[in-house]
Amino acid sequence: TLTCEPETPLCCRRDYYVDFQELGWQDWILQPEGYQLNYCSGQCPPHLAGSPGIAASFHSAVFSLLKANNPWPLGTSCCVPTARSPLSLLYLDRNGNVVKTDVPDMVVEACGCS
Amino acid sequence: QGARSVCPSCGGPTLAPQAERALVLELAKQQILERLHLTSRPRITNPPPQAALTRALRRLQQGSVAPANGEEVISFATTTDSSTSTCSSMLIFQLSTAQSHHLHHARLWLHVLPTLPGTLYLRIFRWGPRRRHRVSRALLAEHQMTTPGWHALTLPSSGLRGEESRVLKLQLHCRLLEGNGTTIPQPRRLLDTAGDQRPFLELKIQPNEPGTGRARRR
Repeated sequence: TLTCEPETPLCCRRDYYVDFQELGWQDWILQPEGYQLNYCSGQCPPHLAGSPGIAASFHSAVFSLLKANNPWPLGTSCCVPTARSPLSLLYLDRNGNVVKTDVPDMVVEACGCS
Repeated sequence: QGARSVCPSCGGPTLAPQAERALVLELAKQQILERLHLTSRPRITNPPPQAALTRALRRLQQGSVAPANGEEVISFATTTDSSTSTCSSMLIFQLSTAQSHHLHHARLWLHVLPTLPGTLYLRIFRWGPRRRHRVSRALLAEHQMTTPGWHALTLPSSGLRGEESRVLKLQLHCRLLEGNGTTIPQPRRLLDTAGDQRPFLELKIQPNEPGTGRARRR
């Protein structure tokens, strides 16, 4: 997937590392020390509609439909997450118990056009 | 960067880096609290001692696998001062309601002192809420230990589930056995019930399956 650079106008993944110390939460989140809060941003012009940023087959299906029908569809295509990964957290709950949990779909790995 | 540069997604002016950073950190807080089903960050009043925490985590890292989408919980015991000897200690654990309702695996970790002179016969009772001025007590498990050090004692999760109370009370009853099974006078301390080697519960919590509530109501 495209990782956003300052001059990238097209749909890409913007990487942000959040340190729990910066949130002031290192006293209750024991592990890890931070996580990637990535998000998607950028434009999705018609010719990129359906390009999920990883596998192009869906993109080619949409593209051939675009060609077969009107070249300028009314709807807009948006830059959205197309692949996510879980985050394993170890934290203290309000009773002082240690809880280990895997939070599904927490980290955006890839972005693409809907 | 002010009005000069344009947001590639919405066409509006982009945020100054500090403002963008503050916004992202706020979003991170919301995302974490929402995914952990918390309304606000927990206020930790009595965190477990670091040494006890490190030791417990090291034990659990050996081969433990959290249930898919479930949780693993370590709950450290506090003891009532009234216990005369550690062999009749009352161990008190504070659990959240969800933890006690969706429990599917439980082990009590106890540290037996090196001064163990024989076989330690241990019974573990669960103390329930008072009914008609009487305390209800249920035998959960019996174990025999012949070596000092840490022991992980499996408890029936069915015996721990359920009460609305978030306080779980386990009473230990232990006595020393000679080779032929006769009881011998026991030294005052056989188990560690405080400090860094204090007992802890290792729990595995199932995720909230859809319909669990219906089953319970039925």
